[in-house]
Amino acid sequence: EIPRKTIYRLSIFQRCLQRLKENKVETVSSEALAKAAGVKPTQLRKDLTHFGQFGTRGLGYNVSGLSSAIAGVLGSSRLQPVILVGVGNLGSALLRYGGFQKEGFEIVAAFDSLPVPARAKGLKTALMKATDLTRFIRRQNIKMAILTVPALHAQEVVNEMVAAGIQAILNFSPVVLEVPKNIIVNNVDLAMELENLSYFIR
Amino acid sequence: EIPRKTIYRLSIFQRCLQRLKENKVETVSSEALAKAAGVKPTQLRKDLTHFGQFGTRGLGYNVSGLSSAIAGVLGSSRLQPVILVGVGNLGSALLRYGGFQKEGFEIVAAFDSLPVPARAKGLKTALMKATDLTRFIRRQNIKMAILTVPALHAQEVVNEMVAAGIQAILNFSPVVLEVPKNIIVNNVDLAMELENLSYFIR
Ligand SMILES: NC(=O)c1ccc[n+]([C@@H]2O[C@H](COP(=O)([O-])OP(=O)(O)OC[C@H]3O[C@@H](n4cnc5c(N)ncnc54)[C@H](O)[C@@H]3O)[C@@H](O)[C@H]2O)c1
Ligand SMILES: NC(=O)c1ccc[n+]([C@@H]2O[C@H](COP(=O)([O-])OP(=O)(O)OC[C@H]3O[C@@H](n4cnc5c(N)ncnc54)[C@H](O)[C@@H]3O)[C@@H](O)[C@H]2O)c1
Repeated sequence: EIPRKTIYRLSIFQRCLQRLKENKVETVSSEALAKAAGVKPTQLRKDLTHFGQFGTRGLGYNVSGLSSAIAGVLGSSRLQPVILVGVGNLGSALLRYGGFQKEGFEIVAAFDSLPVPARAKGLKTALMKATDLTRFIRRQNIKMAILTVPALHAQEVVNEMVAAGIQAILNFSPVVLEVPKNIIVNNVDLAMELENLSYFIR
Repeated sequence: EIPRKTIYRLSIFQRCLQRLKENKVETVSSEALAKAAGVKPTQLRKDLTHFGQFGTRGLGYNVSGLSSAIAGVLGSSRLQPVILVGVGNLGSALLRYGGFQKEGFEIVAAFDSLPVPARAKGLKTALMKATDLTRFIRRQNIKMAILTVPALHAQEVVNEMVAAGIQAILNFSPVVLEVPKNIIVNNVDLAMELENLSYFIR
């Protein structure tokens, strides 16, 4: 079982390699890649050994070779369909963000208990009623969802999504979601981010 | 120097204590509090010893006592002013979020190079031109900022904010910001969150 923190770091290494590729750099030493990613070289080497043998001693890593190897491991080399549930203030801003598609994720449909067509104006994402959620997840075999419903409704929506086949959830509602062991939830709590920052400006 | 991860966990303990308070629970054992927070009891005890002696052996912790001690440590018992820069799709959604105020953070002003008044309609937050940024930060002695400008402009905006006195930044732009050692940046990269999730649905 690979620790989640290692997977986060893989994404960070991947971002650094993409920037090197844009600057036409072909090889990079583990010291230089580690510094760009903000980790120690021993941590970088340890993380990569989970996935295979990369680079040659003394020569460093081949930038495009390592980058496509990491894309393979992360599953980001193929476009993954994602649904979004709760098309309010935050949900509608996330629908308009082009950065997900660039990294290999496409929001294929958005669901709301009271859909407001203007919130999805000009987008190709289909806006659907919450009552269509289960059927859509099953028919399209969707595994990932972004949850931007009010805290009060979060758990009930998650229960329905998991029963229909969702395995991974990016949760913005400030609640601790209860899910079976095999379901993975990443929480984004923006108020907690500010609380973390405020400690350091004493 | 207390690790940042310890401070994150303090916020999580705080959320659990608030839920216990809402359910009129007066004392809690370290095992029960650790389980609610998703950590081991040894981790909970180790984190709390950074800040003082809490609880009595055998009796556990006094819920409201520990909660106000943590609020004191986190600085969340007094309202902190925050500014937001970049009032586009994401920025305008964050402006409307009531959850920041509940946790002790007030967005006192929002800045944009092309302010669109409709984006701040109905809100008491002042919408100002980007040219007013430095003067506002200095006059109001603002220490924290939320950054929701396009990646292309993120570094130049950060340079101006840091020069004016900002010490902590919550960054949403998908760029690695370069800041002096005493400035703290928390990055929220939503595409990376999805990448992290997608690994686990293999
Ligand atoms: N807006 C922000 O910046 C922000 C920041 C941090 C966290 N959050 C959290 O994100 C969530 C969404 O916030 P928001 O500001 O967009 O709220 P919002 O009220 O603007 O939007 C919520 C949407 O969810 C829909 N909804 C309610 N119940 C539903 C259900 N059962 N199925 C499908 N849709 C349902 C509503 O119709 C509404 O459109 C909240 O939990 C909030 O705490 C928001
Ligand atoms: N929308 C999302 O859901 C989302 C999700 C993840 C990350 N992001 C990131 O957040 C940032 C904002 O995204 P968005 O979708 O809101 O973009 P947007 O283009 O809708 O908004 C950006 C705003 O910043 C303003 N701006 C540009 N330069 C500025 C400057 N120098 N000073 C002040 N304001 C300036 C623009 O006028 C515009 O209003 C981007 O970096 C994006 O990559 C957005």
